[in-house]
This record gives sequence, C-alpha cells and structure tokens, in this order.
Amino acid sequence: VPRTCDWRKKSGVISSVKDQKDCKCCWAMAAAGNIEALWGIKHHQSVELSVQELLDCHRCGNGCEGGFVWDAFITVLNNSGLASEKDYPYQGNVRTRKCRAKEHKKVAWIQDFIMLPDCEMNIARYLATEGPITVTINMKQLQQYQTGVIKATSSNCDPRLVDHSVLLVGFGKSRSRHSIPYWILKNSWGASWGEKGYFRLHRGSNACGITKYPLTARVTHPVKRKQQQVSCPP
Amino acid sequence: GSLRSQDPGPQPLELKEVFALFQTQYNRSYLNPAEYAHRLNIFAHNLARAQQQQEEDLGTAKFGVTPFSDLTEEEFSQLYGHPVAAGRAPNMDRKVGSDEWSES
Repeated sequence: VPRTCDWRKKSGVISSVKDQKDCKCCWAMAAAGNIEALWGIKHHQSVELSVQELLDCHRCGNGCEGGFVWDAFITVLNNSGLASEKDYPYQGNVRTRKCRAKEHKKVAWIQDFIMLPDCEMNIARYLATEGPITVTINMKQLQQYQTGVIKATSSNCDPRLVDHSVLLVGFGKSRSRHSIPYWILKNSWGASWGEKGYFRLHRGSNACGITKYPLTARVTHPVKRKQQQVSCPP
Repeated sequence: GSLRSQDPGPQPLELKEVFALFQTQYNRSYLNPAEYAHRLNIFAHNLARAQQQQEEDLGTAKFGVTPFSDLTEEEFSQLYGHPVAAGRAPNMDRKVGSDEWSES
C-alpha cells in the first residue's frame, strides 16, 4: 500500500463535483462516480454518466427518495450500461419520471460489482491498485464541516448508523505535528461545500462507519491483453 | 473566528449580522418574519453545535457556517440522508452475473 494516493491528480478519472440539491440521490451519484473513475482508468477515456438514468430506472421508480449503491449497480447491469450525462441530464426531483434508458446510447458498462472486506488496509490497497470505490457513512459530522480531517468517535458518529454514500478517491497523512492518516472523499453537495466539494475523514478507526459498505463496480480492460498499469498518483 | 473569541458569546445584533452574511453567501430568503426568526434560532443553535464539534474533534477539522446552517439536524437528515440499512447488504458475498467475463 503506498503512503498516499489521490486519484484527483490523474486526468480523466474523477469528474466534477455534483450537487444533488433536493433529491436524495447520493447513492446514485457515488455509483456513477465510481463507474466513471474505473472507466477512465481501464479505458483511458473520460466519461460523465447519467445519474438521472439511475434515478428514473431504479427498481422502485423513486430514486430521489433514497436508495443504495447496490441498487444503482443492479440498474446498470439490467440496462446493459449507462447513458452519458449529456444525453440524459440530471434534473433531480422532477414530477414525471419515466425510465428512458432504451432511448439513449450506452457509453459505459460494468461486468459486476463487489463489496470489499471491512478492513481499512484492504480498502486502501484496492483503492490504490484498482481505483475509487463507494462507501456509506454516518453523515452527522458533515452538516457543520468546513475543512480538515474529521476524527470522530463512535459516540459522536455512530459507525453502525450509516446514511450517506460518497466516493472514496484517495488517502494520505496530514502534515501537522501529529500526522493524522486520512481518507479523501468526494461528496455530492456542490463545490461550495467542504474542501471544494471534498472532505477528509480519519483513516484507521472506522470513522463514521466508513468500512460498513465499501462497494465497487468492476470494469474490465477493453481487450484481454497486457495493458499499461495505471497507478494512483501520490 | 470573531464569534468564538467573544465572551459570553455572540450578542443578538452580531448573530444577525453573521446570519445576514450567511443569507447573502448562500442566497437564502424566508417567506415571513416568523420563518426568519425560526431559521435564525436554528442558525444560532448550529453555531453552538459547531463549536461543540470543534472541541470534541480529535483531528484537524474546522466546523462552522455551511450551506446547511439554517437546517435542524432532523431536516438535514431527512433532506440528504437515505434510510439506514440494517445488517449487511443482500447477497453481497456473491458476484452478480457470470464468472466468465465476455470479450464483447
């Protein structure tokens, strides 16, 4: 496991920070961000995927009422891929919703999805070697968060009560006197929140339940031959 | 910063000034004076909460005014959280789809 990793530094991997507004679609935004990143890493091709398709084609048809990351991956598998954000743009909480997956060309697809073991070392290794993953955390500490590394305890951020999905894009150590290991996470509350839309959580203490649901799609190389290995920028 | 350095805490006028800055920064307006007073009250409560979080945090995080400072904890949770999943995700120990990945 490298000391630091930040997929934001690799061009074409991490898309711009989104704003879910009044739609509870963090689960869809995290899943779309995961697939976009893996597609960028494996196919060397930058894509922005349709979150609206994930919402409209959600098995319950009401994606803005909340959901889970695995629902998003199942939708992508059922629809044999996902359209681009440009073709099927985000509208959020619109009144009339209908799955329009068949009307649009698929620009990315997945082979399957997995849940990683609940071990932060394993998560770091997977993140560094394969790419960003989704995690679901207790968001209690995020309402008043501005900057820095959140080091919560189980009493002020219960790791069992996870209610917000985000994309894990890297890890590192703070340069303060007592260096603090942290995770770098991409949120979906716009770029004016937190650290330009991102936040950092303490690494190594299952802060806010970060290890409860570490999920990722699996995207293979376009052809089965030796590919140039893409590594996470330090 | 100025709020935290005050003792015994922000006076009503200062709080209103900070709230006015918040409204400008995040483009917030309220329907009537009652709603304004309600949101101001929540804002003050959240500032106190942020200060408490700041004291409790063991890392380097800074807590304070954010786009969500005029929402109660419950409203914030209802607007942005999703239902808490009980137990483990369904059948997540099994792969979805075929073990043999297709070339096409």
